[in-house]
Amino acid sequence: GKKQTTLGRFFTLP
Amino acid sequence: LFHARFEQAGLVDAIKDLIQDSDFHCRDSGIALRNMDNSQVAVVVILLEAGGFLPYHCDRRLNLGISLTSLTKIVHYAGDEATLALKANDNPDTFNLVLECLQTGCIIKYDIKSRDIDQEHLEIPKTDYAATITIPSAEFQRICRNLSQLLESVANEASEERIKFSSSGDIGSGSATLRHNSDLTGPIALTISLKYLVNFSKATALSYSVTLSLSSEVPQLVEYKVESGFARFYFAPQIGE
Repeated sequence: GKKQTTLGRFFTLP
Repeated sequence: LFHARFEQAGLVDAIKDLIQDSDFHCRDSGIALRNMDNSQVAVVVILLEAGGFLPYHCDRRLNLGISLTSLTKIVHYAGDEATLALKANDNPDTFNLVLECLQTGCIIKYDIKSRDIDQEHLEIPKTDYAATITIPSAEFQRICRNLSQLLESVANEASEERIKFSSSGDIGSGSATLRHNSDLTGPIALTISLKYLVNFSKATALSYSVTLSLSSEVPQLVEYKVESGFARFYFAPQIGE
């Protein structure tokens, strides 16, 4: 199955 | 002194279910907003260039912390015909909101305390997408609302000529297919939560068309162009375990 990711792994939050 | 008058107050309604409050970054070039929703799966980026406001005046950088929940209530009761003006003077702790109904000449003014919002800065990298598809925004909203009545998530499949939204749940399955004239580097298939797409599509009134930028395993982008700017919604992908 597929799992919903969060944006933290794609967009940097310095 | 800061003064901006905006004729598309419906923009506030489009983002209020994703973000409860946000800093509005006011510069001489325009107003920008960039924020992540609480679940950290969606990001809203709005840019409104100074040229889209009549008038626009900003002689120093200003960050206004605004409760979108409150702003929505104010805009909602003003109706669709109202224009919204933001004003701030040298005191950064408060700002003025002025609603003006052009038809009746009615003016409503608020003095609002700027909120101190603990907001992280987001860097959004430039992405090359496999498919960038532009379709009528009203059709996109109709499809999302219709499928979401019964089902929870939607699979997008795009080929050279058609984009297909298909969905399945306990009661069965459904799909909608739409023609498009956009370029694709290849066929694509991915799954997105319908609940969020329904939220994004609340921006429909802002623009005749919506552009979906899609690739597997990177955030999807749903973009509405507005006069002198844009509203962009990013959504985190679902990835196979």
